[in-house]
Amino acid sequence: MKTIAFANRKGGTGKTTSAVSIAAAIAESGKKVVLVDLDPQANATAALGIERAGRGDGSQALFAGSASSRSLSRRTMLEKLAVIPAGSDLAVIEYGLAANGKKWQSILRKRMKGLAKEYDIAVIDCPPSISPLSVNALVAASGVVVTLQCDYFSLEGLAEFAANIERLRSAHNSQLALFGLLKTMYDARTLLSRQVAEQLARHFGSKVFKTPIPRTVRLAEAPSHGLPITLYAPTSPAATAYREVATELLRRVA
Amino acid sequence: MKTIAFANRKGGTGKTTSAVSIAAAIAESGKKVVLVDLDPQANATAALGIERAGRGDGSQALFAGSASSRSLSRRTMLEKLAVIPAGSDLAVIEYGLAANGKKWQSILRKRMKGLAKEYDIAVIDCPPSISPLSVNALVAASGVVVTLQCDYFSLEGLAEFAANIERLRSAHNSQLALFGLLKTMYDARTLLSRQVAEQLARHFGSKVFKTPIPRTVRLAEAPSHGLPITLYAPTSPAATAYREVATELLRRVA
Ligand SMILES: Nc1ncnc2c1ncn2[C@@H]1O[C@H](COP(=O)(O)OP(=O)(O)OP(=O)(O)O)[C@@H](O)[C@H]1O
Ligand SMILES: Nc1ncnc2c1ncn2[C@@H]1O[C@H](COP(=O)(O)OP(=O)(O)OP(=O)(O)O)[C@@H](O)[C@H]1O
Ligand SMILES: [Mg+2]
Ligand SMILES: [Mg+2]
Repeated sequence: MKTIAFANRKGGTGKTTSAVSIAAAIAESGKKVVLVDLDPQANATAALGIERAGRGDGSQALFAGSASSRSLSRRTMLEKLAVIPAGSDLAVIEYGLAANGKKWQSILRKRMKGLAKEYDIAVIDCPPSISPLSVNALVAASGVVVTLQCDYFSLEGLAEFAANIERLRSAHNSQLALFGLLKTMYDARTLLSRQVAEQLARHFGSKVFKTPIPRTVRLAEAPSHGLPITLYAPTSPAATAYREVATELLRRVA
Repeated sequence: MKTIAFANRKGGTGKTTSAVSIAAAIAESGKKVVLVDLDPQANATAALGIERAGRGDGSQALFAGSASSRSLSRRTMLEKLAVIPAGSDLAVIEYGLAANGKKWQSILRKRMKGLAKEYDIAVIDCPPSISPLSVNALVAASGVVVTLQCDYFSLEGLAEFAANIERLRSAHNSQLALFGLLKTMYDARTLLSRQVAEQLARHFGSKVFKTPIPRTVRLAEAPSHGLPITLYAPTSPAATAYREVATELLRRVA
């Protein structure tokens, strides 16, 4: 099983939208996928029409060690896509996690081992900011996809984020790969977007996914119906773009 | 001195852009303003052309109690606008803050008292997620402005955010007002935006600021020049909208 974390400390960069859309596209291509919602906001959970986790349930129970990972996963409308949902108790876990002793960064990696028999791919949706939850995700992951808008703050934050990944790799997870940088909410009509895209290409070369995800209201509407874009608007440019990225990602993950 | 926190756990809702634009507009109207950057990403700091704080400097020194608030503020290109910048050490503070004993939520309120003699208005830019930094900001604040995009996840998260504010009010800060809800990156052409705006109006009535902030590349460009929108593009719809909101906000704060 390969584990793909969708991360960026910057807020609103399309982490959840990309984790959900790509998990769905991979499941539709025939692989068994489990999406782990690690954000107390539980956006990915809602986007797939699943109820928030209650006490003793969902991804917070993974951290508490109070339930096996296999008992926590929920089915979705896609045969090959399961979800371990998030709930508000995850916020309580977040506060206490870093006080859990020397190996707190590796708790999630240990607890996710039970998923390997059942799934080909695990996708983790991370919260924004340098959360102990995101740190656990990056230690548990085979690699990370960094989603970002093409704007000034995103570019500013990238160097530091790359340094953070490097630090985690040497301290806790030597296998952590940078699977790629994904341009989201892309508006090719603005000069700023094209300038930032150029900078990305110059500094990260082939790490940048070829296909940018266009800004489109379809992607903002889909979660309100509890459907991934691949079901909500299967022939839309947004669904097509995410399927292309999913294909490119699977090649890099293999 | 009145203290206004710009907060929302959801990422990328325009907290920083609004804190900077409104702080600038209020300063240009003649009041003395200090902007406290409480986000380790230091976006507000960069948006006003100020260098990140180094060790022992900036808002992290406020928490460490190692420097007076007045010694930490930096001048900007606007005569009446000062900034207490953020730096990456703030992330270290963030992790340790909740372990600081019983009154950790009130540290910022205590340390900001020294600003009252010198400024009319303090503006605090908060990071996303339920950070101990945001909690400190809400306990230090006279009131909060919640910025949000008009989309599904934003609406979903509001009820819980309102509950969190209520909890903080009863536990730590009985004066904490909800100064208002600000619609950002608004695109009136999409049905989803108008539907969400309607829901906001129905549930929050006059709390919602009359003027939405339009989505415009000018606001994304301004920080790359280290200028607030009111200087970068003074006659643009974006600058006009933020000035109108600043005026409405000052009435509510008084
Ligand atoms: N390509 C797109 N076009 C239009 N809207 C989009 C697009 N991608 C995402 N959105 C919308 O933008 C908002 C932010 O996206 P999303 O929640 O996926 O980002 P995030 O990085 O997960 O945010 P957070 O940092 O809060 O976790 C959401 O309302 C989402 O529906
Ligand atoms: N009205 C607008 N039109 C176009 N772009 C905007 C607008 N408001 C903000 N932006 C851009 O959108 C991005 C997100 O905005 P901003 O950083 O202010 O949100 P935030 O809530 O502070 O994010 P975070 O949760 O990471 O702190 C930034 O690149 C900003 O320049
Ligand atoms: Mg998200
Ligand atoms: Mg911000």
